Amino acid sequence: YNTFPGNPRWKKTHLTYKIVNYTPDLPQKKVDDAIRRAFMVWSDVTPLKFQRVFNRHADIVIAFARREHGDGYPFDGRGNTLAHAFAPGEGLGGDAHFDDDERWSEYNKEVNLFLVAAHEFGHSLGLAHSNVRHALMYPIYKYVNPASFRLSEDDKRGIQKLYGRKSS
Amino acid sequence: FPAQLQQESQSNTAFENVKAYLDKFYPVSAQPKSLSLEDRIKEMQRFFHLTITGKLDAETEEIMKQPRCGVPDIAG
Repeated sequence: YNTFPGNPRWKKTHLTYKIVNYTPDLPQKKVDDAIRRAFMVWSDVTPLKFQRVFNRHADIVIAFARREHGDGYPFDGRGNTLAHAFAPGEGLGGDAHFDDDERWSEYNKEVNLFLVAAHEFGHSLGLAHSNVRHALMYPIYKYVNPASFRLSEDDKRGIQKLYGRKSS
Repeated sequence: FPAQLQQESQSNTAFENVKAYLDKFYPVSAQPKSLSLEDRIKEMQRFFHLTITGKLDAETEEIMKQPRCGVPDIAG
């Protein structure tokens, strides 16, 4: 695993997130559920807790966008770059953006929102890309069945280095 | 000569694509400025555990075509 230079991380364990818009590819409930499950990937192995908020400030802001979308890192249409997220911090820090030119899916092998969101939230929490092929934080998208998804030891070691283990 | 011109244009496009990929995911700001394109390809090949040739071989090109996260592999 890798962390970002300076090891940025949240100095609190209770984090808020906000979904500012939706992809037309999935019903809103499915998006909400995929996002919730993606945060659980990380809260299951650390003391972190995630709370969804509406109409107020959130640590992690989640948006679907196309091409240039105001952060200086434009998306590139269908394929190639699927999403990106920012390391922990104020402002854009922690925010996760998903390229809405992709075809987002819940179950099938087209770009699976849960898998990509879980990866992006790793960045939102302070993990950089891992060069371990089966790690969630490997930069290349690879479909695995979300129902049987398990966080790799590499990812677990990385996130627990930043936030510690979940107390039993 | 038309055939040759087409080859050159394809090779220029490939070069531009490689450079764009490396600029985005292996930014120069994160590395010593003196690194050549070959060195930067090697850096990428090292990250992905590919055979280190410093050239745009089929294996490297295949990785570059795959869908991926937009965050750089080398954090600047």
